[in-house]
Amino acid sequence: EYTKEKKVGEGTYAVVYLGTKQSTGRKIAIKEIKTSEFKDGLDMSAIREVKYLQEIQHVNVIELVDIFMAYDNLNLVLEFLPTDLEVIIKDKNILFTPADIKSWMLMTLRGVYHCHRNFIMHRDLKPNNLLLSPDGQIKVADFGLARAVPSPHESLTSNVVTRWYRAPELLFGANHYTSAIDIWSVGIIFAELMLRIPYLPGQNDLEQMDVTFRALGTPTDRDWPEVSTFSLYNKLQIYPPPSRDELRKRFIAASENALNFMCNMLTMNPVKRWTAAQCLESEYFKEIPPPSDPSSIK
Amino acid sequence: YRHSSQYRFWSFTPEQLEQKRIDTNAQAVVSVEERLSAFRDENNADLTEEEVKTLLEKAVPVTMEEEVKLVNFYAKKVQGIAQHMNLPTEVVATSLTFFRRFYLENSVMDIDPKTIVHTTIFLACKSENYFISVDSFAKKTKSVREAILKHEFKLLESLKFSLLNHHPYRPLHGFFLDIQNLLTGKVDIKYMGQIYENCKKRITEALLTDAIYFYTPPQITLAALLLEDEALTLKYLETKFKPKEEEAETETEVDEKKKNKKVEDKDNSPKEDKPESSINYDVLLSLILACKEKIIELPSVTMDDAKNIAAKLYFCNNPMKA
Amino acid sequence: DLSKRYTLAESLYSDPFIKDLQNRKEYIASGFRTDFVYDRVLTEAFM
Repeated sequence: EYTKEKKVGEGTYAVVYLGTKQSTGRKIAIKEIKTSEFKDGLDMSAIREVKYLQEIQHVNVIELVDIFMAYDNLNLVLEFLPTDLEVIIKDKNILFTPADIKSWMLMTLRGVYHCHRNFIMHRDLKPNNLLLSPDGQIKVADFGLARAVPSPHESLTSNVVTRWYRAPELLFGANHYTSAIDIWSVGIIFAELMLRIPYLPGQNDLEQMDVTFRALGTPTDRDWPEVSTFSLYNKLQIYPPPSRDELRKRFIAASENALNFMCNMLTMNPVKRWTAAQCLESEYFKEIPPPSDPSSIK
Repeated sequence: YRHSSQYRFWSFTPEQLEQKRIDTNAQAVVSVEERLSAFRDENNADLTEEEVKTLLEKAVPVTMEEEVKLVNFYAKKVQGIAQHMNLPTEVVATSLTFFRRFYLENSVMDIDPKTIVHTTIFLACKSENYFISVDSFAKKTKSVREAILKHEFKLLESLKFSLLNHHPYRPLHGFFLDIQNLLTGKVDIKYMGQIYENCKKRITEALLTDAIYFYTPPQITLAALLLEDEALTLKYLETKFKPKEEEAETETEVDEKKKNKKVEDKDNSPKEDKPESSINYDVLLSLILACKEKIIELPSVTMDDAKNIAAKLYFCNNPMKA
Repeated sequence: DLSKRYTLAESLYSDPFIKDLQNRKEYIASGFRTDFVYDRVLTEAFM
């Protein structure tokens, strides 16, 4: 039923091919999971991809078309998505407008909201995991680090999310975090779309904290109760939060609502950080320009 | 829930479930019969009449009913081993669910239950983010890594790659809260705590019954609650789901409502613009009563039963031994 | 669709297990939210 025509990528635990679904001629991507690599049987990332993509059907989440075994390899058949936001941000020949950014943010947040209302945390949101379909739809992809929202007393590893998009609670080593970590990542992606360069590019985990707090201010117990109880807190350089003016200068193209939108996603205290629903209902999406029609974005 | 793989792939009517088991058994019987008659043909010359007679008696496929018994016997073992390993409640439940689903798609004549017990627990641990390396898992279960990993792919495939399970434990927590909300001031918290623990045990037992295929997790939870305290549960269900009669409200009820309303406003909890649920009280109650009947008939398979069936299974796969 | 199939009435809940967690420093610092916990279990109850 499926052909593997061209190898387009290779990761630690999978090789990705382009192919065709014979019965419909539909272009697909096949993620062939290497089984020999993982000494403990099936790879955890593969199990997570399978587990969560099976449960999610949403226009802004990558579709798992089929799964099959072949020659002792697990193959995930996924919808074909030719490009991603990282490519678009980096390619300076591609011009995009604030309306385009608004459209991408809307679709991303709809996909993230759908995960969260199914109590699934993605835990690796970044531009190259936001793929684009031929008709311009953003699709949240790569659920290899996803997990269900745990039972309240469960302890979670803080070593998740690609460093530049990692929320402050994770940088501090928190083990009882919530889906708020995904919203922080979306906030950083928004900043990057406006700047067209990574917003908080730390070279290592410690520097990531410094870069983050230098840009957005070091949190204190006043605005984030008990933040000083994190063991890493004492080593911190204390920076003041940026003034509104400084933010305006940094994000000159951003409207007041866009700045509010970003600041609420990048609120240090995860308890006060906006949820996906609050983001979707924000003034940013109600003011002009309206989000571009995805299929019209070049 | 209707979008979940649990509903799409693993919910059946009793008739569908019966048919599925019949088909799975029939398929295996065909291949076992072929193997056995081939065996008899190959060895025809060497077999005495007595031996042929014994073969025809002992080396025969197990029936669907016997399969169900053996699977239930081993399901209880899976639960026991997982509990003995002190795995979290949800992981134990997932292990058990994986094991039972596996034998809806496979016959015990294809894969002996003994060989899949550890694999289901191991995969459940991984799937529920309770990762244990295969070597430490092997040590804990006195098994070997090859045996644990051997059928992992087959298990995942038989599960139709559906790993996310909704168990009735979280709904129990939800109803524990909602009962406090609906019956404010009428329930004693300490007592509710006791009910909660008892219901957890009933749910753990219910996972061994076919109720998990016929009813949704919350329905199983409500059935367990009904068994624990019928009066409280009926009061809750009526308050929650029974259409309000037109009867004139007594003075106290009006005050009660106002107080609740004030409390809710203080709570500024989101006002739902739709009725809380379009659930039909009578239908729901009949479902829960039927589910209650289902979860109290726990499958009990004696060791002797299991041994006899296991012997039959052994001989039909090893006719020379017979 | 933001409408819920239940009413979240946190002030009416007596849940010693959750109350204990929400007062622990590492939970507060991590961003633990009781409304998220209640939302989860109530959704599972009314799905």
